[in-house]
Amino acid sequence: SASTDVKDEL
Amino acid sequence: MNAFRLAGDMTHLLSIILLLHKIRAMKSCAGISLRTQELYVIVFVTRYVDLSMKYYSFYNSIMKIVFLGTSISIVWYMRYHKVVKQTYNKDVDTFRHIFLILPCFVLALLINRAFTVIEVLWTFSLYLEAVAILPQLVLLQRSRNIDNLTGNYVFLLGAYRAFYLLNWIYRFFIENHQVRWIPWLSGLLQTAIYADFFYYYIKSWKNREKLKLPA
Repeated sequence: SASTDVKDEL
Repeated sequence: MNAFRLAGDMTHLLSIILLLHKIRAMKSCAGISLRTQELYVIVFVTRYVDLSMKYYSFYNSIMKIVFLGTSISIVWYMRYHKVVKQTYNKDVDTFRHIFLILPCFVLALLINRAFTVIEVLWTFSLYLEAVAILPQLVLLQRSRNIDNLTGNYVFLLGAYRAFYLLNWIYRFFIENHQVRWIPWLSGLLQTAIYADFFYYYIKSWKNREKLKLPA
């Protein structure tokens, strides 16, 4: 989702 | 996941494999900054504290575990392995961690998206990663002789960040990703820090000369 988008990166 | 993101993760992984190869096969960490490697451990530990709390994907979890494990083992080899530690350029690797850690921590306390422990630590890890290569670049500048493995290692680390920039551009325009100033600007700074190194790396590669950074 939009609120967690960057958090799925490493 | 888009191709830029995958390319970024793979160059990051490859850089670590290259460094571990140098350490394990050649039993040498000459030219590698222990300071930078220790900063990466701090970066990964503070960024991945959510590992046990939040699940994104199998790929994401595995990669986090790999980055944590490899960065800790690299520091272990450089500090304690009886052969490897003797190749460490201790006298030239003098950059003080605290000058990077403290400002990044203060900045994370001041500029973050939410004032929670997890969010502040995550933000701190982004700021710290942006500058963590500095001790390594200082060490390279002081080294008269940069071996190919070390040069390629730093190049791959820089390439990883450049691919992440492309990944963010792609996500913003193609996947309607929201604006995220904190990771974007710290990522941009992190990539910019490599600009000088890239210039000399490509120049030496084109001229088939040994890499040497001007003092």
